[in-house]
Amino acid sequence: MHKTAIAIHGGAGTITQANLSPEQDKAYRAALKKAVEAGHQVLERGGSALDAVELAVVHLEDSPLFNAGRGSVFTKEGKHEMDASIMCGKTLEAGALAGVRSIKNPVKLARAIMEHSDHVMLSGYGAEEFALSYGLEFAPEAYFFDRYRYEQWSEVRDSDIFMLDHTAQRDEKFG
Amino acid sequence: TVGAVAVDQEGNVASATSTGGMTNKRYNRIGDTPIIGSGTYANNHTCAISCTGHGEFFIRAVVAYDVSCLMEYKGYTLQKACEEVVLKKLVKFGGEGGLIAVTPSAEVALVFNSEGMYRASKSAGEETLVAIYKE
Repeated sequence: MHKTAIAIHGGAGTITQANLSPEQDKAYRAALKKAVEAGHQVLERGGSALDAVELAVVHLEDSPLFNAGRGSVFTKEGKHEMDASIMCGKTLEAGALAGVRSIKNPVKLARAIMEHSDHVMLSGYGAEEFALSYGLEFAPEAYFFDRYRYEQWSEVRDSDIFMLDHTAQRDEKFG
Repeated sequence: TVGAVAVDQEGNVASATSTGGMTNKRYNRIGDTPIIGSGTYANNHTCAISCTGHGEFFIRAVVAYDVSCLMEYKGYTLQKACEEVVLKKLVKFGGEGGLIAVTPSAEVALVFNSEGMYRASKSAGEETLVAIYKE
């Protein structure tokens, strides 16, 4: 029996202690711990690596703290567009999607694309149509609304600036 | 962006990545996350990888597959391959971000060139690691 292991990330960028309050720091760490331990429990019970990474990512997608799923940032149009992918190291099979809206857990759709389609990557409306046909859960716009994300977007919505969610805004505003 | 990599009791690895993109993006821009080989890759002969950061640079550098190739063709360890790509190659491109990776033998790497990366890992019989900054 092989030794099991799992690692997760919730984004990278200009993350300094000055950017996070003690309460936020605690919340992020708790959410990360919950997700990684949920994934590891799958492995400890003999579950597959695929099941473990999917579950861990679902936990992160369900948290508004991270830029994916529920916590997705706003586009220029004030919408939420999500991308996701999954890959199996044993078979080299992969499933991916880009630019979907309203899918509650995009990683589940990636898994469905990998397992139930002859394709690797679907996008936009077609990917959503595929999700519908496989009974994946959709969520209304309100589910993806987060006050902090909205304020982040409000600061740059009238500019050409786009930015990583964890990166402090550079002073690039022009009159 | 969020992601996960894992190795199970059969020694199979897998990776997954999910993202909401970049704030104020337009033109239906997509990043590296859904592109197999750039932001996500898994191969039982080498490792499983999930990336996060400024996606355009990860696409140009084909980051995830590059790490796997360094291990497969040049015999690099996981940590060395990750550092070569994230701390050297990606920096030359100007790309900010990082990655997580795991091998079939449960070696874990959490490498980033930004000031921080929300990350956690757990191996069988070991304590859970949770970190944010360069700690």
